[in-house]
Amino acid sequence: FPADMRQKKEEGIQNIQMYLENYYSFKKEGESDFIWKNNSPITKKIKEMQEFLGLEVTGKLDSKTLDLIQQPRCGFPDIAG
Amino acid sequence: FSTFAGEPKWTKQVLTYRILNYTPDLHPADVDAAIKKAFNVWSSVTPLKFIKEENDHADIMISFAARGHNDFIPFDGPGGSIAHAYAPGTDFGGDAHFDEDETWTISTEGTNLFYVALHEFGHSLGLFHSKDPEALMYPIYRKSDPSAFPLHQDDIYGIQYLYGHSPNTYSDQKEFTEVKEPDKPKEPALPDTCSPDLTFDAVTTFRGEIMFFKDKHFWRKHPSVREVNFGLISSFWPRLPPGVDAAYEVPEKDETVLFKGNEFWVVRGNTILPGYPQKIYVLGFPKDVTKIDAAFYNRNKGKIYFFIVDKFWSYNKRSQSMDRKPRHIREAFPGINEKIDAVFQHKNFFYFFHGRKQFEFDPSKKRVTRLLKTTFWFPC
Repeated sequence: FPADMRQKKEEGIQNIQMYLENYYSFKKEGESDFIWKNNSPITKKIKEMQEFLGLEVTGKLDSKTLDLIQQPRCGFPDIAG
Repeated sequence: FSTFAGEPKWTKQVLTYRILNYTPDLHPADVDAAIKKAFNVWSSVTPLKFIKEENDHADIMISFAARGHNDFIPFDGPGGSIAHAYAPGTDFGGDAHFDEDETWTISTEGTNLFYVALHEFGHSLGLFHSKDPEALMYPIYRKSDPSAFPLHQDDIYGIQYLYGHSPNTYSDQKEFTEVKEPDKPKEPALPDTCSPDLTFDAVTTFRGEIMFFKDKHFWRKHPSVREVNFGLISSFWPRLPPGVDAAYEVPEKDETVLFKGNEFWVVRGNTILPGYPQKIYVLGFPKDVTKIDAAFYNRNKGKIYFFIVDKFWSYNKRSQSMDRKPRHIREAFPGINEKIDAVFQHKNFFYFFHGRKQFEFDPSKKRVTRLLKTTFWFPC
């Protein structure tokens, strides 16, 4: 089922990008931002979000993180731009 | 908890709100009740009061909308972002927007309007998001126990950091008990708010409220709110000597002028503006004037009236000039025949205080329309 998995992964990446842009003033500058290295911009932002929302700070798109960003929330950012 | 950058907060304690439109998910009366209940919760832990406006502009404008709705943060359809609100300030400041694509309820099904409104009004009052997953100001919406008090200690710490706690408001003297300390020298008794003999040193409007001064205390009362706040003048303006002779407000400058002897101070909120006190002679009074009995600012005429014994002076704010000589009070205000203790303007009437009496004066008819008790404005 690799195609299925890949699609889910794509969706997860889109969701996390939008979430971080809306609520953690993440600015995606280029594709390199999506290199999942430990200190890449998006990994840092995921850690910031996980820390704020009380999740385990992994920097990864684990299931708990993906669940939480699906939940209804206040539209105001968590980190002031 | 956290606040917005720069800690914006409202500088007045009585705020207005207006519901601009209603969601079709609920009966309008249910929306009104949920919104009112949310404001009452914030009122219960702060000195803040909230008045519902029907037609005019209000500090907190409340609306339901879907997707793009004339601000910078469009909603995103069902789920996701369900509402947002702006920090205290002018224009958008304080406003709360609710996503019409949600299913708004007053139960634990769907999205409960009361809980979301309570969170959003936290923003309207100056709170930012909290990291405490138990706190109301945590950003993720969760169903809550309707029987529990909806604010977490973190929310209360946050809002009281901004506004302090709810004061010893009392709607009548009997509920107000003074804590007696046996070893402390007996303080003079607190003035009795409902005494028929109550007199005032000065009265002025103050940011939508009315402030009544007596000795070292004052009462603050919003004409539309039943409670009266009572406190020490020094708790507001530590550098001001006790006993104010006269006071008036210039609302459009958010300034209030307080007189004591031949000096005066200008304050904005609880801040004394720099360069005060000044001598009253800079206003144009002759040296034989040593104190002012009462004063008020007639916004309709742009004039400030100063009352001294049985005469008054008027100061034209536009031309910045004082009358060359005073006139008899009874000439301009027939029926006000004696020295007055205090005076203020409320809507289109002037209220003159003399001893235990209060005269309501209608300037358009140039006559006294009602004789009232001094405690008329209090819930006695």
